[in-house]
Amino acid sequence: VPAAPPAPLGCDDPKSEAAAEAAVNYINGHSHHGFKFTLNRIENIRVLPQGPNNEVIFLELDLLETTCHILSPTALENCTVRSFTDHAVEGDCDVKLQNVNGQLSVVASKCHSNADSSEDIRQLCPQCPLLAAWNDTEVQAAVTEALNDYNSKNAGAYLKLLEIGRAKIQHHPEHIVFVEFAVAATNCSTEEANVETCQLLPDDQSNFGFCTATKVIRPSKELQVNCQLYGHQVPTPDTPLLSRVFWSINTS
Amino acid sequence: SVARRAVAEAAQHDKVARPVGFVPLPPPCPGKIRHFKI
Repeated sequence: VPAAPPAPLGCDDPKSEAAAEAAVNYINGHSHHGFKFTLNRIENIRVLPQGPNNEVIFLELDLLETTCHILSPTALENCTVRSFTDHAVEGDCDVKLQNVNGQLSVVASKCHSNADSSEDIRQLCPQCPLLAAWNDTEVQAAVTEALNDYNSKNAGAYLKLLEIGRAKIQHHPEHIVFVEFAVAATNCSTEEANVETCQLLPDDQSNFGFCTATKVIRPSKELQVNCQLYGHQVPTPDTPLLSRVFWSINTS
Repeated sequence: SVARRAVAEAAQHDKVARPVGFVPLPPPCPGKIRHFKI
Protein backbone atom coordinates (compact mmCIF):
# COMPACT_ATOMS: atom_id res chain seq x y z
CA VAL A 1 0.00 0.00 0.00
CA PRO A 2 1.56 3.31 -0.97
CA ALA A 3 2.17 5.73 1.88
CA ALA A 4 -0.43 8.45 2.29
CA PRO A 5 0.77 11.86 1.13
CA PRO A 6 1.79 14.14 4.02
CA ALA A 7 -0.86 16.53 5.30
CA PRO A 8 -0.62 19.98 3.68
CA LEU A 9 1.53 22.36 5.65
CA GLY A 10 -0.47 25.00 7.53
CA CYS A 11 0.50 28.66 7.24
CA ASP A 12 1.08 28.89 11.01
CA ASP A 13 3.20 25.73 11.15
CA PRO A 14 6.67 26.37 12.63
CA LYS A 15 8.20 25.09 9.39
CA SER A 16 6.20 27.67 7.42
CA GLU A 17 7.25 30.41 9.81
CA ALA A 18 10.92 29.43 9.47
CA ALA A 19 10.61 29.61 5.70
CA ALA A 20 8.85 32.99 5.92
CA GLU A 21 11.57 34.36 8.19
CA ALA A 22 14.26 33.28 5.73
CA ALA A 23 12.26 34.88 2.92
CA VAL A 24 11.79 38.21 4.73
CA ASN A 25 15.50 38.35 5.61
CA TYR A 26 16.34 37.71 1.97
CA ILE A 27 13.93 40.40 0.74
CA ASN A 28 15.28 43.02 3.15
CA GLY A 29 18.87 41.96 2.48
CA HIS A 30 18.46 42.44 -1.27
CA SER A 31 16.61 45.76 -1.09
CA HIS A 32 18.54 49.01 -1.41
CA HIS A 33 15.73 51.55 -1.16
CA GLY A 34 12.99 52.53 1.25
CA PHE A 35 12.29 50.77 4.51
CA LYS A 36 12.61 47.32 6.01
CA PHE A 37 9.50 45.17 5.79
CA THR A 38 8.27 42.71 8.38
CA LEU A 39 5.94 39.73 8.16
CA ASN A 40 2.25 40.39 8.74
CA ARG A 41 0.74 37.15 7.46
CA ILE A 42 1.60 34.03 5.55
CA GLU A 43 -1.09 33.97 2.88
CA ASN A 44 -0.28 30.57 1.39
CA ILE A 45 2.36 27.86 1.29
CA ARG A 46 2.91 24.97 -1.10
CA VAL A 47 5.55 22.30 -0.69
CA LEU A 48 6.79 20.21 -3.61
CA PRO A 49 8.92 17.22 -2.57
CA GLN A 50 11.94 16.85 -4.88
CA GLY A 51 13.49 13.75 -3.34
CA PRO A 52 14.86 12.62 0.01
CA ASN A 53 15.53 15.67 2.25
CA ASN A 54 14.92 18.01 -0.65
CA GLU A 55 11.85 20.12 -1.30
CA VAL A 56 10.81 23.32 -2.98
CA ILE A 57 8.60 25.73 -1.01
CA PHE A 58 6.39 28.40 -2.55
CA LEU A 59 5.31 31.16 -0.18
CA GLU A 60 2.86 34.01 -0.53
CA LEU A 61 3.60 36.66 2.07
CA ASP A 62 1.90 39.79 3.28
CA LEU A 63 4.48 42.25 4.64
CA LEU A 64 4.23 45.62 6.38
CA GLU A 65 6.56 48.59 6.22
CA THR A 66 8.57 49.46 9.35
CA THR A 67 10.13 52.74 10.46
CA CYS A 68 13.68 51.38 9.91
CA HIS A 69 15.36 52.52 6.73
CA ILE A 70 16.88 49.69 4.74
CA LEU A 71 20.39 51.03 5.53
CA SER A 72 19.70 51.12 9.27
CA PRO A 73 21.73 48.60 11.30
CA THR A 74 18.75 48.09 13.63
CA ALA A 75 17.65 44.46 13.62
CA LEU A 76 14.24 43.88 12.07
CA GLU A 77 12.75 42.58 15.33
CA ASN A 78 13.50 45.96 16.92
CA CYS A 79 11.91 47.97 14.12
CA THR A 80 8.48 49.51 14.71
CA VAL A 81 5.74 48.54 12.30
CA ARG A 82 4.06 51.58 10.78
CA SER A 83 0.54 52.00 12.00
CA PHE A 84 -2.54 52.13 9.80
CA THR A 85 -2.89 55.87 10.46
CA ASP A 86 0.72 56.42 9.37
CA HIS A 87 -0.59 55.52 5.90
CA ALA A 88 0.90 52.06 5.98
CA VAL A 89 2.45 50.41 2.95
CA GLU A 90 1.88 46.72 2.36
CA GLY A 91 4.16 44.37 0.46
CA ASP A 92 2.87 41.30 -1.37
CA CYS A 93 5.61 38.80 -2.11
CA ASP A 94 5.85 35.47 -3.90
CA VAL A 95 8.95 33.59 -2.81
CA LYS A 96 10.42 30.29 -3.95
CA LEU A 97 12.75 28.54 -1.52
CA GLN A 98 14.68 25.31 -1.54
CA ASN A 99 14.98 23.20 1.59
CA VAL A 100 17.88 20.76 1.40
CA ASN A 101 18.59 18.82 4.58
CA GLY A 102 16.83 21.53 6.59
CA GLN A 103 18.89 24.33 5.03
CA LEU A 104 16.59 26.98 3.56
CA SER A 105 17.73 29.12 0.67
CA VAL A 106 15.75 31.57 -1.43
CA VAL A 107 15.73 30.78 -5.14
CA ALA A 108 13.53 33.64 -6.35
CA SER A 109 11.31 36.39 -5.03
CA LYS A 110 8.89 38.91 -6.51
CA CYS A 111 7.30 41.70 -4.50
CA HIS A 112 4.84 44.51 -5.09
CA SER A 113 4.10 47.26 -2.60
CA ASN A 114 0.87 49.23 -2.26
CA ALA A 115 -0.05 52.08 0.04
CA ASP A 116 -3.26 51.72 1.97
CA SER A 117 -6.24 53.50 0.45
CA SER A 118 -6.47 57.20 1.31
CA GLU A 119 -10.27 56.89 1.61
CA ASP A 120 -9.91 54.19 4.30
CA ILE A 121 -7.55 56.39 6.31
CA ARG A 122 -9.79 59.41 5.85
CA GLN A 123 -12.72 57.43 7.30
CA LEU A 124 -10.76 56.35 10.38
CA CYS A 125 -8.73 59.51 10.86
CA PRO A 126 -9.99 62.55 8.90
CA GLN A 127 -7.12 64.79 10.08
CA CYS A 128 -4.27 62.34 9.46
CA PRO A 129 -1.67 63.40 6.88
CA LEU A 130 -1.54 61.29 3.74
CA LEU A 131 1.42 59.99 1.77
CA ALA A 132 2.75 62.41 -0.81
CA ALA A 133 4.84 61.77 -3.89
CA TRP A 134 8.58 62.13 -3.30
CA ASN A 135 8.82 64.56 -6.23
CA ASP A 136 6.09 66.84 -4.88
CA THR A 137 7.46 70.40 -4.80
CA GLU A 138 6.55 70.89 -1.13
CA VAL A 139 8.27 67.62 -0.25
CA GLN A 140 11.40 68.53 -2.20
CA ALA A 141 11.51 71.96 -0.56
CA ALA A 142 11.09 70.51 2.93
CA VAL A 143 13.92 67.99 2.41
CA THR A 144 16.31 70.60 0.98
CA GLU A 145 15.54 73.02 3.78
CA ALA A 146 15.90 70.35 6.45
CA LEU A 147 19.24 69.11 5.16
CA ASN A 148 20.60 72.66 4.82
CA ASP A 149 19.42 73.38 8.34
CA TYR A 150 21.15 70.28 9.69
CA ASN A 151 24.42 70.95 7.84
CA SER A 152 24.47 74.60 8.96
CA LYS A 153 24.07 73.70 12.63
CA ASN A 154 26.34 70.67 12.94
CA ALA A 155 30.09 70.37 12.60
CA GLY A 156 31.64 67.34 10.95
CA ALA A 157 31.08 65.81 7.55
CA TYR A 158 28.75 67.57 5.14
CA LEU A 159 25.73 65.31 4.54
CA LYS A 160 24.20 64.80 1.13
CA LEU A 161 20.78 63.44 0.29
CA LEU A 162 20.68 59.76 -0.71
CA GLU A 163 16.95 59.30 -1.15
CA ILE A 164 13.59 60.48 0.13
CA GLY A 165 12.04 57.46 1.80
CA ARG A 166 8.65 58.84 2.70
CA ALA A 167 6.68 62.06 2.81
CA LYS A 168 3.26 63.03 4.12
CA ILE A 169 1.35 66.27 3.85
CA GLN A 170 -1.36 67.51 6.18
CA HIS A 171 -3.51 70.41 4.99
CA HIS A 172 -5.92 70.93 7.91
CA PRO A 173 -6.05 72.32 10.52
CA GLU A 174 -2.36 73.19 10.02
CA HIS A 175 -0.40 72.86 6.81
CA ILE A 176 2.50 70.53 7.66
CA VAL A 177 4.96 68.53 5.56
CA PHE A 178 6.55 65.44 7.13
CA VAL A 179 9.60 63.97 5.40
CA GLU A 180 11.92 61.05 6.03
CA PHE A 181 15.13 60.77 4.05
CA ALA A 182 18.44 58.89 3.97
CA VAL A 183 21.74 60.78 3.91
CA ALA A 184 25.38 59.97 3.33
CA ALA A 185 28.55 61.63 4.55
CA THR A 186 30.87 63.38 2.11
CA ASN A 187 34.59 64.17 2.13
CA CYS A 188 33.78 67.85 2.90
CA SER A 189 33.26 69.44 6.24
CA THR A 190 30.10 71.46 6.87
CA GLU A 191 32.27 74.60 7.10
CA GLU A 192 33.47 74.32 3.50
CA ALA A 193 31.73 76.72 1.17
CA ASN A 194 31.86 74.85 -2.15
CA VAL A 195 29.70 71.87 -1.35
CA GLU A 196 28.97 71.12 -5.02
CA THR A 197 32.34 69.39 -5.38
CA CYS A 198 31.89 67.23 -2.29
CA GLN A 199 32.05 63.51 -3.00
CA LEU A 200 30.26 60.75 -1.13
CA LEU A 201 32.54 58.61 1.02
CA PRO A 202 32.94 54.93 0.05
CA ASP A 203 29.99 52.65 0.83
CA ASP A 204 30.29 51.88 4.49
CA GLN A 205 27.45 51.68 6.96
CA SER A 206 29.20 54.24 9.17
CA ASN A 207 28.84 56.86 6.43
CA PHE A 208 25.05 56.67 6.27
CA GLY A 209 22.32 58.26 8.30
CA PHE A 210 18.61 58.89 8.39
CA CYS A 211 16.68 62.10 8.99
CA THR A 212 13.11 62.98 9.79
CA ALA A 213 11.86 66.53 9.47
CA THR A 214 8.63 68.37 10.13
CA LYS A 215 8.01 71.61 8.31
CA VAL A 216 5.05 73.67 9.48
CA ILE A 217 3.96 76.06 6.75
CA ARG A 218 0.75 77.46 8.24
CA PRO A 219 -0.24 79.11 10.59
CA SER A 220 3.41 79.76 11.57
CA LYS A 221 6.63 78.72 9.89
CA GLU A 222 8.67 76.19 11.81
CA LEU A 223 11.21 73.47 11.00
CA GLN A 224 12.28 70.52 13.14
CA VAL A 225 15.03 68.19 11.96
CA ASN A 226 16.24 65.00 13.59
CA CYS A 227 19.13 63.04 12.08
CA GLN A 228 20.52 59.73 13.23
CA LEU A 229 23.97 58.87 11.94
CA TYR A 230 24.48 55.14 11.87
CA GLY A 231 28.21 55.33 12.33
CA HIS A 232 27.98 56.91 15.74
CA GLN A 233 27.51 53.68 17.64
CA VAL A 234 28.61 53.15 21.21
CA PRO A 235 30.21 49.71 21.11
CA THR A 236 30.08 47.62 24.25
CA PRO A 237 31.89 44.29 24.01
CA ASP A 238 29.46 42.46 26.27
CA THR A 239 26.30 43.40 24.39
CA PRO A 240 25.32 42.13 20.98
CA LEU A 241 25.28 44.54 18.06
CA LEU A 242 21.47 44.47 17.97
CA SER A 243 21.13 46.21 21.31
CA ARG A 244 23.75 48.90 20.79
CA VAL A 245 22.66 52.48 21.18
CA PHE A 246 22.96 54.84 18.25
CA TRP A 247 23.81 58.44 18.86
CA SER A 248 21.33 60.83 17.37
CA ILE A 249 21.57 64.57 16.89
CA ASN A 250 18.56 66.85 17.13
CA THR A 251 18.34 70.33 15.74
CA SER A 252 15.28 72.48 15.89
CA SER B 1 -35.16 12.97 -5.16
CA VAL B 2 -31.59 11.83 -5.69
CA ALA B 3 -30.24 15.19 -4.63
CA ARG B 4 -32.16 15.15 -1.37
CA ARG B 5 -31.02 11.63 -0.53
CA ALA B 6 -27.38 12.60 -1.20
CA VAL B 7 -27.64 15.59 1.10
CA ALA B 8 -29.32 13.53 3.82
CA GLU B 9 -26.63 10.84 3.57
CA ALA B 10 -23.87 13.40 3.73
CA ALA B 11 -25.43 14.99 6.79
CA GLN B 12 -25.75 11.61 8.46
CA HIS B 13 -22.15 10.70 7.59
CA ASP B 14 -20.99 14.03 8.99
CA LYS B 15 -22.86 13.38 12.25
CA VAL B 16 -21.30 9.92 12.63
CA ALA B 17 -17.75 11.03 11.80
CA ARG B 18 -17.57 13.69 14.52
CA PRO B 19 -16.78 12.38 18.00
CA VAL B 20 -18.08 14.09 21.11
CA GLY B 21 -16.18 17.31 21.79
CA PHE B 22 -15.07 17.62 18.19
CA VAL B 23 -13.43 20.98 17.53
CA PRO B 24 -12.99 21.81 13.84
CA LEU B 25 -9.40 22.60 12.90
CA PRO B 26 -8.67 26.13 11.70
CA PRO B 27 -8.09 26.36 7.96
CA PRO B 28 -4.40 25.74 7.20
CA CYS B 29 -4.11 29.02 5.28
CA PRO B 30 -3.96 31.98 5.41
CA GLY B 31 -2.11 32.23 8.70
CA LYS B 32 -2.59 34.55 11.62
CA ILE B 33 -2.32 38.31 11.24
CA ARG B 34 0.65 39.53 13.30
CA HIS B 35 -0.03 43.26 13.23
CA PHE B 36 -3.22 44.44 11.52
CA LYS B 37 -5.32 43.70 8.48
CA ILE B 38 -4.64 46.17 5.72
